[in-house]
Amino acid sequence: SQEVTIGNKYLNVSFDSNGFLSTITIDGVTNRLRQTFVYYEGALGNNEEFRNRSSGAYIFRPNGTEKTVTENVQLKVVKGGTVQEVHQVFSEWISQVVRVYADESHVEFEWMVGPIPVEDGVGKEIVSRFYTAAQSSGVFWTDANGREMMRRVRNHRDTWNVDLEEKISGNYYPVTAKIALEDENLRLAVLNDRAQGGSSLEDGSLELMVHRRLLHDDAFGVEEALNEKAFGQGLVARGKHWVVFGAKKPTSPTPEARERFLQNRVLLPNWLFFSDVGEVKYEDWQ
Amino acid sequence: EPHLNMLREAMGVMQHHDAITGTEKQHVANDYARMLNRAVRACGANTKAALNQIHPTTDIPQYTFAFESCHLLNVSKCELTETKDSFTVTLYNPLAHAGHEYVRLPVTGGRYIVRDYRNVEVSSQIVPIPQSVLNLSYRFSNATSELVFLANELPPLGFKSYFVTRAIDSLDDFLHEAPAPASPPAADQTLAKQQETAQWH
Repeated sequence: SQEVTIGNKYLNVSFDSNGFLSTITIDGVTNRLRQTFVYYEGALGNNEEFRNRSSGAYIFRPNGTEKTVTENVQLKVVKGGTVQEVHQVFSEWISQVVRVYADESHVEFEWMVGPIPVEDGVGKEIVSRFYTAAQSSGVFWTDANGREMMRRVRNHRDTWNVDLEEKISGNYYPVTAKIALEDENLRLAVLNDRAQGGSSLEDGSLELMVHRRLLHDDAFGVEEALNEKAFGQGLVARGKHWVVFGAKKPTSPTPEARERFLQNRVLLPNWLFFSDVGEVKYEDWQ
Repeated sequence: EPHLNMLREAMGVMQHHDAITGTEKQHVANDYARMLNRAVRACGANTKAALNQIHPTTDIPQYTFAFESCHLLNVSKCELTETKDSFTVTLYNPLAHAGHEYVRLPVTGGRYIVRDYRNVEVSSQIVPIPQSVLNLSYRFSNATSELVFLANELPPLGFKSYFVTRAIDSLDDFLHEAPAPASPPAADQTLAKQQETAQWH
């Protein structure tokens, strides 16, 4: 029921009494950083014309705005000299570990989603959403295949006057490695471990779609709904997001450079190999 | 070469936009996963051979190490680290600059000593695996915790090994060592059967 804080010598993150991440403190300055999961219900179209297609493998088309998963998150806190973690349970099918390693200046989110319940006959598309106080004025950035960052503006296209009929999916873009936003004071970057859809639907907030389960084919391909199963249940997906948050200041290395190095490390990780050494003593091995 | 060709062929098939975006039928997606899994496992032989060439123990023939991979670390499962009392972890750094990584190894509890090649003990921490991961019905793992330690000064395009030993803290630990898993009675036969099926999948 009380606030919980984990951290290291660079940063601290706090969780409010409902169990949600709420603030991040760096160099003694505390900023709002909230994270939660929401979901969109998949639209069910008659597939007769383009504008009336169901949400499916080729299309993201929500039916209305997001739904919240819970108002209360259960927490379990683990603190130690190497890593501090908060194990969050949002629901039976959404959990997450928020961790801060002793020598890292980013926050790691290991999310796990599924089996997505569809007893109500409604497909669902699960999103992890981050909120900050940054006045980003509708501007955000998404990467192009892990390289150049493309400038995106909500409800806008650079080369024509767009009139978005789909206010949510019309603002979604492919995010292969990173999505970011900033204002003159703050910058938030979220690195992902696999290609996901992402957007910034309100100033200061970023979201990435982590898992989907849909029940109707979208008539664009193989006449099969995107409803992946494993062992007879809906597929469980587990993955990571890495959050780099900080003051927007002309330091060297710049925040973007730090994100770049982190991106290389997490997307081109070390290969791990294991060997059973049996009766070999350490001294012999050394 | 035949192992590498298997991976080349799999990656050739995966150029199709279906393989990248997941717009194929479910059974095709499963076949893509099967193809990739089979090819990556086959190339385990190549990485083993390469590491045994550059790893200094090759001049002591009985020490050619196996260099196994654990492909299910993302769901905190690794047969070798869960069952062995002493093992080595070798990290190969594919980047052109020195790196570091917090290593997380699924274990069945207890205390471990992690040493690098200079006999320097590396501080480590045992962290419980989240209950929601333990509840995953098809994980088939005895691990309840993860051993976490910092592997640093990983040389560019190079490797570094750590020697991990389960510490027998006290006679009490020794006397109450986790009993070897008994042969599964009939009731667990289904579990063993599922495990075998799961391995195949």
